[in-house]
Amino acid sequence: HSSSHHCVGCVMVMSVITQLTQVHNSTVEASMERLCSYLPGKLLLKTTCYLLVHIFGSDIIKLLDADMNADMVCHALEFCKQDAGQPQCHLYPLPKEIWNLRQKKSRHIVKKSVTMKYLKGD
Amino acid sequence: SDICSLPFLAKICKKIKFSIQTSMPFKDVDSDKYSVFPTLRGYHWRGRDCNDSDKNVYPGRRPDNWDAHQDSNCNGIWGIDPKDGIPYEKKFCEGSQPRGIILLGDSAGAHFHIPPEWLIASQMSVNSFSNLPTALTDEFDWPQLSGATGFLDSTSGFEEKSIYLHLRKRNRCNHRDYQNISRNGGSSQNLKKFIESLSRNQQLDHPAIVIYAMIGNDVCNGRADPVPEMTTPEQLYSNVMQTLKHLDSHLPEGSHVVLHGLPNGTFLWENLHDRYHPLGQLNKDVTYAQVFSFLSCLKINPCHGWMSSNKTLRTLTSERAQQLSDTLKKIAASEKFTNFDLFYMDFAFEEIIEEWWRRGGQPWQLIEPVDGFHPNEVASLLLADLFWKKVQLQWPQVLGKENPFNSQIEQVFGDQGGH
Repeated sequence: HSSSHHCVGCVMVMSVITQLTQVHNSTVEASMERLCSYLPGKLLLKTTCYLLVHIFGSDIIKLLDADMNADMVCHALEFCKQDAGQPQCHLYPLPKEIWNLRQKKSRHIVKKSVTMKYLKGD
Repeated sequence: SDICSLPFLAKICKKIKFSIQTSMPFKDVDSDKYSVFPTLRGYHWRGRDCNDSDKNVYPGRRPDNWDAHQDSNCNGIWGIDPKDGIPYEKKFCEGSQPRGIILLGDSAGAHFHIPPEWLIASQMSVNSFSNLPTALTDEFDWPQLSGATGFLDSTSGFEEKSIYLHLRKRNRCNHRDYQNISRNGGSSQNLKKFIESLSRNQQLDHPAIVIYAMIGNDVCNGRADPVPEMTTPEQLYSNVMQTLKHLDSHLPEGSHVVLHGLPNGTFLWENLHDRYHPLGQLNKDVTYAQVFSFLSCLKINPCHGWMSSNKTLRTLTSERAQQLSDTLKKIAASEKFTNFDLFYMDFAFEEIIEEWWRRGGQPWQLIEPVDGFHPNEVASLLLADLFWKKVQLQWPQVLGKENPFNSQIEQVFGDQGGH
């Protein structure tokens, strides 16, 4: 369950970042900064946000700038996983072939990612 | 990754985990189950303690020596009237039959709510997340605004009040005597894990009105096939009897228990599936049907039985819900207990939809926008109002009499210390 909740949380946050970029006609980086600035300092919420941006921000920027949607970003960063024999879960509708094409591309993007290497490690 | 593994956080983490697992107040210096702290199961969930260093002082207890020298039951009424030397609690509350309200519920009863402004980029601002710390430490529940035990003014500007506020208005001696013993995911099966957090001393406290309102999780789960996991009528009978026996050994004589039936949840799909979810309002690209399908795929749909495009499954879920409601009705009609009388009430969502229609509203406006599942604040208050009217009509003894001294209590004690 917790990994499913991580997936839902990731897709919601990526959707908000994508929409902030759209609404304010700004960069992905500016939208992430804006979102963190909206959070209260209590319970380390703002700090945690900036920490997550520091860890995942560069990958998120590359993926969203490559026209990936929230589902794909979260699958590429492995917040969403497809269990063996289970369907791929996504919120936004996308034709399968486009999904597969984009997924290959997103994997290529994060392949060089320091963060993903680190997270894959022990 | 586990922040609680840091040595300097281990102790506080342990305390917070205990509070969450037991549904007991995190900050409760005198361990009387009442707190001066709002969240983490504090006074958002049960009457605020007025002396957290004396475990014999807490809301709902019979007054100690008529509260001549201290407010032992936190209802804000204490001291001696200089005119005649009679303690105020004796003068204003004796014979008025004070009583508390206790809800045994689930996320609906605790008023689970994720503010849509957390998801709508076009309206987002620095203020959008100001309530996030409170929500996090209250498990995304808002019992302080719930239909059963809410004590704050409605955020939707609604006139209707919670059942607790109705009781308080009827008899000001009931001030602060509320307990919301609810938990997200609560059902007849797991209530035994948190019913111990209910606080009532059979000898020392006033009687209580207990509402048993497990309205969904006995038929709701996230399984691909939710039916096998649903509670059967036989299991429900056994679970509820176990709960009622526990109540009979804890509630003061003269208490009342109302068993609340389950709703017909097909209403959710019918009124939401083709509407845009808050995440999909900007680009018109996410409907509730997609959200439900995404959650079902991840196996965390809060109620796959009703939040599904499968009509047969929705019908099956409602049939089981009706069987469980019939079981509760049967228990109320046939079982007798020493310290309380027992009643059954249908979950009349259809009736509050009609009332909402009458006021020019649309049914979808009665459901939480982000999760598409829970009754929202308006629905909770309409349900509370309907509950109050029905009980007043059918079983007036449950609510006690109007206290003729209410205005004098207000005159002498004002807001009685507030909440």
